Order: sequence, then C-alpha cells, then structure tokens
Amino acid sequence: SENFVGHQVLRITAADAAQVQKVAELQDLEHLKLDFWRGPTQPGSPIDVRVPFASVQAVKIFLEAHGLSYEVMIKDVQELLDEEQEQMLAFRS
Amino acid sequence: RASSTDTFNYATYHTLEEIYDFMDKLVAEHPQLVSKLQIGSTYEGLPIHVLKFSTGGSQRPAIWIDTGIHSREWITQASGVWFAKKITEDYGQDPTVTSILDNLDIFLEIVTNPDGFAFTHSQNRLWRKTRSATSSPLCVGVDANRNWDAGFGKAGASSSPCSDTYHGKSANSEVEVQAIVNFVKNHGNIKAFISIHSYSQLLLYPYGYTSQPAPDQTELHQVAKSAVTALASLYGTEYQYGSIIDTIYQASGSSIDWAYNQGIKYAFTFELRDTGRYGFLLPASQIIPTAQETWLGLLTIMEHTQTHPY
Repeated sequence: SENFVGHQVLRITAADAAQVQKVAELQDLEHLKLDFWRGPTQPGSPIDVRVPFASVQAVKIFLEAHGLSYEVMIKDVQELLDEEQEQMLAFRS
Repeated sequence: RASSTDTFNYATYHTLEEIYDFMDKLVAEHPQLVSKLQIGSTYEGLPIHVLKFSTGGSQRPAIWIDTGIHSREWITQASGVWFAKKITEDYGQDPTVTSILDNLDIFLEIVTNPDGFAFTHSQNRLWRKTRSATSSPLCVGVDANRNWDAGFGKAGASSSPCSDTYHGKSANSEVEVQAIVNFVKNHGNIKAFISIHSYSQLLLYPYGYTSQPAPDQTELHQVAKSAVTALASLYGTEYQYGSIIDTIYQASGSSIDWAYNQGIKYAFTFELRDTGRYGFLLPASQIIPTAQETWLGLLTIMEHTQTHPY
C-alpha cells in the first residue's frame, strides 16, 4: 500500500491574483509530486495541497519566499489513515 | 457482515464488497420498492450497479443521483448508502418522499468508480481516477469527471495522463462514464441529474467549461439557494452556490454539464462537508450528520423537480 508517512496537507491563503499565480506555478512543478485537494482559484479562497515528505521543506521555503501565508491542515496524513483503518477494523471485529 | 440493513453500521466507512452486499440486502428487504440494475462493467471487470427506487409505472420521469466518481471521496459513497436506506425508511412515512416516489423514480449509483474505490481500500487511499490504461506506461487512470462530452478537452482538464485531472483520450473513453451515458440516453426521461462530490461545501450548477450562463440559470440559482438553506437548517453548515466556473474554477468535461446539454434541466453537483481540517479524510463520526444535512438539500431539488415538470 502507498505510504503517506510525513505527508502534510497545507492550507495556503493567496491574498491577491499575483499570489494565486504563484501557487499555480507551484502546481506546475511536477517533480514535487504535489496533490492539490483544492486548487488555486481566486484570492481569499483556501488552497489545500498534500505535500509528500520529501517536498515539504522545498514547498514551505517557496511559500515563505513569496510571502504566501499557510497553515498545516494535516500534520501527518498517515496518522489519519491509520486511525481510519483502526476504526474500520474495530467495527469488523 | 451486517445481517440486515437495520444492523448495518452507517457510521463507518465500508469496502466495495460491503456496500454491494448492503445493496443486495436492501433489495431483498424491499422488493416492491428497490431493484438493482447492472448498467455496465468497469475497466477491471467489476459490475457497475445502480439502485432503482420505483413504485411502479414504466419509464416514469426520474431523478439520477451518483456518488463516488472520485474514488477517494469516501464521505460520498458513505452518504449514498445512507440515502438508500433513508428512502426506504421514509417512503410511506414522510409525505415529501412518498409524493416524489409516487410520481418519479430515483436512480442511485452509490459507487460510480468501483475500480478506483477498491484501489483506495487496497493500495492508495488517495486515488481519485479510474484505473484504465492510458497512453503513458507510467501513469494509470482518467479523471472520470473530466471525461464527459461537454467541452471535452477544453481548459479545466489536463491532457497529461499523469495528472489527477487527465481528461482521457476521448469523451466517454471511460467505461464507467459510457455506462451512465448509455443508461441516461436509453432511459430518456431523466429530469434531474445530481452528482455528489466532496469537499468544500458547495452546490453547483452548469456550466463549468464555459462562462456563458446556462439558459435556466435564474431558476437553478433559486433552487440552489433553497437547497443550501434547507441543508444548513440542520447543523448550520454553510454552503456557497453558483455555477461551477463562477464559484470554483473552469472545469471541462464534467457530468452535470453533459447532463444539462442533454436537456436535463435540474443538473447539480454537491461538494460535501469539510470542517476545514480533514479534506478527503473526514472522520467517520461525521458520516451521518453529513448525509442527514445533504439529504435535506437533495429533497429540495427532488421536490422542485416533481413540482416543476417540463
């Protein structure tokens, strides 16, 4: 199974059209293997992106360098998935 | 396994097998009201099932509801299961549901992307697409909600097979999409088409591929407003509403744009609940509240469809 240990979901806030465009540029960086849960649309709308562990540092540096504010929405995706699995298994047992 | 749909646990997520087993039980318990149709098979050979809720008649006007076209949106399949049970519970008890079913049929496709859904349980919880082969040897699957023949391939979908919004090689290339297209066209009397997604709390109507307003935009906007008001009445969950392109972003090849262009006026898509903390990983404790509130929005649309024949 795919492992999501260390993957984080960041909620980014783009204040204006230029910042939205910056996030769109981030979206084009395929090597970062980002998974946009809510893509960049308009200023003020939250942008949620799952960032693999290997890309977390690079993405945060990019965001900070361009003045984009963000918060960590999910600290470790795998932790949530483990909880989900445990709950399903508990139900079955 | 639950011994009946009464003992089925609606407050946890379930596998494809469990959901298909639930569907069989519901049909067995309500043979006069519910039947199961197989409308096709997936790329990997799984059956694609639709529940039909009908009190009789032939080719009655009908409402189509699908959940789970994006496989990782587990809250949608879980809500679909809850809706199915709710319909059987409320028919004959709730005047609105009874009246709707005395006049219209309801078709409910709980797992619209069975291959993808099974894959989320076995290999990759966050898989979104179908599991069909593409032109890329490295990348699998097509975004089934970019594969419909409505502005297919325009902006708002990706031509890269590795993208999560890859539109596929041609419109209806995905058998899961083609199966619905065939079914809806053959039926010929579908009056409302509702696709259910998650997350971000939106109720959307056409269009997504063009900024041109839908000819029925005024009415659709009013229906959407009533639906989100009804939805919010239960737990205060706030939804935004509007056309896809105005409310979120340009998206081509989507199901409701296709449905609307087929003449199905009441075409809507829901983006279900998220508290802003879990995204696609909504805790199972929120399944029932989400389904309950969504049901109120659905009822509003279904009732409007019934009382505004066209």
